[in-house]
Amino acid sequence: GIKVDGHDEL
Amino acid sequence: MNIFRLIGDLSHLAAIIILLLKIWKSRSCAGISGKSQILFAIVFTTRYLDLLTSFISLYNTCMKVIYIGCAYATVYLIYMKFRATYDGNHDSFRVEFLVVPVGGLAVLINHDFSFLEILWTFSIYLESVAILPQLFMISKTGEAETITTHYLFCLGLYRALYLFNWIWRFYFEGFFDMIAIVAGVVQTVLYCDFFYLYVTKDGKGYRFSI
Repeated sequence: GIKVDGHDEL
Repeated sequence: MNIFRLIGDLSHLAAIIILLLKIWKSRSCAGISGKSQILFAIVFTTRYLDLLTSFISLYNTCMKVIYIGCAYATVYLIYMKFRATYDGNHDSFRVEFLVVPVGGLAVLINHDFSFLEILWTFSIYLESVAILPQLFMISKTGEAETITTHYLFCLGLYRALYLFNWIWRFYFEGFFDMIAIVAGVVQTVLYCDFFYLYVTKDGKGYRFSI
């Protein structure tokens, strides 16, 4: 799944 | 963080620095699409606004700041410092044909209908096609300098490595982000023709068509 609170990838 | 992701990030960083150094050392931005560089500056700006709202890691913050800084430095060199060498006549791709549809798509298809998330989605979609003005310019003039091909190779390699990163993360972390994956596949596919030429021509400066 995907969590939307912040993206750790650049 | 896995090895594909790390090497991907470093490859991305290498591409950005190669381009900056190429322009700086040769005092010229001939053969470089200013439009693609503006698009990349927009990509980084809209994606990394979360610098202001959330801290992920020192690595994450440093890389974001470096990417943004280098992107604007590159745009500055092309449009200000070495403007006389900018080949605007050949940089004739109509970027509104990219930005407008991509903006619409970001509003329609996103993970969350919030300001920052839509801008993040916009940046992901825009990055996937941001290199098109550069590829268009090369196909129009039919040539690219060796150093420019190294730049493009590193830039394409970065997104290809991210695909392996996402496969890794899916298997070992159960993580997947469909928006990033689909856009990443599109972005990588755009480089395939170039990859083929780069490898078969041994990365030498050459005339070619796309």
